[in-house]
Amino acid sequence: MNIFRFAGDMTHLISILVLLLKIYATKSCSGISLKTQELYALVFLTRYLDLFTDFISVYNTVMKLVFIASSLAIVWCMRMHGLVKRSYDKELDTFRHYLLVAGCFALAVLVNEKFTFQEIFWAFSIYLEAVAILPQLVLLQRSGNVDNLTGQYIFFLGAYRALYLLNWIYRYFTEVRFSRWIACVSGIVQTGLYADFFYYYFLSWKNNAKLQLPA
Amino acid sequence: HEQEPTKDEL
Repeated sequence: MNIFRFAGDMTHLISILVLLLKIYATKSCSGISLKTQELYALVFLTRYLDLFTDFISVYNTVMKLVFIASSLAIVWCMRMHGLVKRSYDKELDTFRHYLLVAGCFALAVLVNEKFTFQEIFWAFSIYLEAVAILPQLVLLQRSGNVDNLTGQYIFFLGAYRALYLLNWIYRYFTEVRFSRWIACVSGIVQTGLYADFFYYYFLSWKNNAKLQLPA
Repeated sequence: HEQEPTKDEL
């Protein structure tokens, strides 16, 4: 495992911890899209079907279980926990996420590495992860104000994507058998979606001001 | 026949 990949995994983990911290410490999920969180839970559940068939390393297995458990915990809190549930911006979180699920599934059936149950769901999870942030970005855009922890959550998610791109570039040049074009193309799309957010995040950081997105 | 690369990423 190279340094970019490891740093990418860690920033991914940190982003989830920041989100859990926000929900736990403030007992609020304002500014967080339940739809995006549900999509992530679906991403992990469909991608890690190989937990039952392949063993890669203890690190790999533990991280997969952590991602599945934490994403389900976040969805559970936002749906079931009284205080957290009340702070959810339901009327702003109206992105039609089922369209993303349907589109990604259709694409996975058409474009996959092999036409098998597991490979189709793997491709589906890669496509869905690329666009799963959209309901979250739309919610932020609508609410305008972004609190610090929410801003940091998205910042770390974006950093994870950027580091994975560096990881693929590194692997492309150092490993003969490395080919992950489905993941690479989806990863580039996904990282691109963050570019706009990063721009405003950088501006607010530079001006030492609260992050505000233009209407 | 080349062996397929494993999906070792998260």
